[in-house]
Amino acid sequence: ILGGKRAALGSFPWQALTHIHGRGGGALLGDRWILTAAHTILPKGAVGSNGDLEQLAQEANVFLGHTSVEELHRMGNHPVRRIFIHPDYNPNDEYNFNGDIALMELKHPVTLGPTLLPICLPDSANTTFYRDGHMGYVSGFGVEKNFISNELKYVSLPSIARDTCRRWLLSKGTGKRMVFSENMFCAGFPRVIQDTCQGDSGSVFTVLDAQSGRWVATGIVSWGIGCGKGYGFYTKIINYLDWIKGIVRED
Amino acid sequence: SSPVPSKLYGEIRSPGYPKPYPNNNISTWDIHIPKGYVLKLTFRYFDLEPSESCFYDYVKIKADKKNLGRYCGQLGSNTGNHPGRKEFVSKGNRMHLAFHSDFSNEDNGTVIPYKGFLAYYQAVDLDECDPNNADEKDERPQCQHFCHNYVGGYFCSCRAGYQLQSDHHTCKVECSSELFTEASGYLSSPEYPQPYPEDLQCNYSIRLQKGLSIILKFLEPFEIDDHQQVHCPYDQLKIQARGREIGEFCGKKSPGSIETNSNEVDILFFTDESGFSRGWKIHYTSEKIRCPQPVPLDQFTIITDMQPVYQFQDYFVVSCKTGYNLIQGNQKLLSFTAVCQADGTWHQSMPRCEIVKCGTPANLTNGAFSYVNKPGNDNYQSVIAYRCNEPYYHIVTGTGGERFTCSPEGTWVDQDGQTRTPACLPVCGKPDNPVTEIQR
Repeated sequence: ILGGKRAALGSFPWQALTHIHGRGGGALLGDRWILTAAHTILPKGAVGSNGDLEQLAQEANVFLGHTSVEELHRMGNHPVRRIFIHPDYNPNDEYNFNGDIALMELKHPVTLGPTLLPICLPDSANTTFYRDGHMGYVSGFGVEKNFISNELKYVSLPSIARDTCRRWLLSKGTGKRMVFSENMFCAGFPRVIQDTCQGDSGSVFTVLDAQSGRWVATGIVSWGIGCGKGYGFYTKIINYLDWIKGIVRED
Repeated sequence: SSPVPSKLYGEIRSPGYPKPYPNNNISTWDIHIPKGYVLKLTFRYFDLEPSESCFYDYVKIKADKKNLGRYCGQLGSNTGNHPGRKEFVSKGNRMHLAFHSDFSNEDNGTVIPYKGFLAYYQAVDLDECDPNNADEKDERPQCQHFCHNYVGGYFCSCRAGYQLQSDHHTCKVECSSELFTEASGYLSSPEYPQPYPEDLQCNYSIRLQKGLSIILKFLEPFEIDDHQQVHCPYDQLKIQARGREIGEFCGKKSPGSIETNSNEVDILFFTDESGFSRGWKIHYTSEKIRCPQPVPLDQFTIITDMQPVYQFQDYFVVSCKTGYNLIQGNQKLLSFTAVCQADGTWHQSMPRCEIVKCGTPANLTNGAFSYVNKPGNDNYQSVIAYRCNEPYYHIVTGTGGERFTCSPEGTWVDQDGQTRTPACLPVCGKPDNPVTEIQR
């Protein structure tokens, strides 16, 4: 997280720290599901990762319930039973993060408390949160000023209108090749250094739903061009509710 | 002479019947039937030469050393003595016939072909018990007590308490092993209500089926030799039930009615060599043995259709008030029935009713339950309430809510009677310490 602040204990109790192919983030759904980005499990262009999800589930480490990485490691990881990658995600298409969403089922349900609580999913009818300028919070254990963070940080960012994202993207060299699909949205500032960065992938972009008084995950940190140099791109969770519920409810 | 085979019936014919009988013929027949019968003879056909006093041809009949007559002639003839349909009955079991024909059967120079006779005899049972049948010098002794005739004979029997002696006629007191097996009956001292004989060793046994209780009711008069000071020194009437002595009685005061509570009773009556008391008579009856009235052990026990009296083979069913279990020993019973046994006891003892316990309610993951009434009380009708570890979980229950009551079935059920435990579902999006920006 760039340009962010240290998160207080219990402010982002859904935040998960993951170690799969490196550091990543995630968010607790219910008491046994971790929502994250598919590329933290099947990185783009990773050579040799045969995508054996069972194997990956065995190797994955998930930490929950604290803002300190050290503490999290001391508390121990939560073993993963199963991993579900969205079928649209293509790890071999380097410039296309469409479908960058995954679910990890923990072997054992966690006991919730003040520092460990799930995040809500958005109401499928409520697209207000994606309107231009709607503020949201993103937390993560990712890189800040080239250093990996030992603390959970968060930053408040506005969602951006799709055209703005698209124009910005086209103005960037590499951006021209990137796919900006309907299932993504962008957030952040073009010139202010407040952004998510590597290591934050998989963490969720949340907004406070004023109506219900609940925090809702609207996006998943997915990709960006550099960090703090413009907008970040997030998986649009509202487009995957059926997929998520299909898996979570089936279980 | 031809003895007649001792059949019980037969025919006797004159020589050559139905051809005319020969002249100068003498034939005799001895009819002999078994004892216990008398003989009855009639002539089916009779046609002999008539003569004054049946001087020429005749049939002579004798029985019991008496002459029963001399017969001759033809039906309707003025002379002779035709027997017609007369029945000749002996007193004993023998009869003698003699037939005699003279040298001719002429009448005015004409030979008359008299055919002779056809007689039929049969044995007729002698009712030896009919006093009229006993002739004055009858060597047969009379039955002392009872005479029983049957076809071909008779036998004697004796009053209860007496035994037929080897002469098959006389009765001697015999009461050493009188057995009574009817559901009710009478027994009395020999000769009652006349004075009883001396030197008696009577034992009357009443043996009824298991499950019956014999009731003895003494009738009047009751009189057994006794002594003012000493208890029954002369004659004793002892009553025992299953070997247990119920009492020893004598004197003039009747024991009245005795409920023996047993299906086996022995009545022993001993007399000495003298006395003129009239004895005793008992009318015994029986009824199904009674069992004690069932008494519940606690206020939660229900005895279905309580009866005023319980007798052999009766039963009672016990259940408990709702919310209580039938317990016998440490065993929980689904039902209970006790049957009154033949010895007047219940085949199993009364159970008790213990309140249903539901045990510790199911734990609620990420929640807890609390006892609404008394802590730890898991008795029937106790109430617990589930709640989740708020604010991190919220409770999800059936339509019956989160309060559960201990049901009669021993399960915790909600208001709708459902046993399904609530669930604590995670509460999402409500951090304890949400980000709040102050500075603007």
